[in-house]
Amino acid sequence: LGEESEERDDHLLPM
Amino acid sequence: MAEAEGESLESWLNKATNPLNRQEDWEYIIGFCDQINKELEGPQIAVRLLAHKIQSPQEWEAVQALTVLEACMKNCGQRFHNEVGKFRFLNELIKVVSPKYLGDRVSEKVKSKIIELLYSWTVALPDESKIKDAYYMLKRQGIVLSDPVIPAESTLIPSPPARPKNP
Repeated sequence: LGEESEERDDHLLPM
Repeated sequence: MAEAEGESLESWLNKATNPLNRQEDWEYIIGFCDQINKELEGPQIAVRLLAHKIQSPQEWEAVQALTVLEACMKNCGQRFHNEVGKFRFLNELIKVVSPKYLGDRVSEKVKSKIIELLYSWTVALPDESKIKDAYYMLKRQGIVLSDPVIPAESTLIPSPPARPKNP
């Protein structure tokens, strides 16, 4: 579950 | 090496990236890699420390940190690749090359090394899709104009994978 939420929070920097 | 017993990831990296080093010191670089492999959360901690050093205003410190990063990619295996392959870390590299963040204050040497590393990983680690996303975003932004030429000895793959032969 922890890994899933980490995946959701991992975004490419807005440019 | 008895003195190495109490070394932490941070102390290894400080030595490996010390701006007073006359040249890259491979004893410390490998010491850092070995320490990552020993610690349960080694890769997670290491990428955080590396990102900070790579963003150093001192060019030599940043260049050495990139050499350490490259060495870790070769020596610390899948666990380390997974951490580098997250936007959380890739964004820290993007900040260094992008003029919207630190790019205007960073030397060409540091920026081109980052772009070379990113490109070499897109080739060597095709399963790390976020590395590709980050690299192609830099291309779309015009920050990367053409793919760098990667020297053969710099490629990440330690040995070619065995290819199944047709009977």
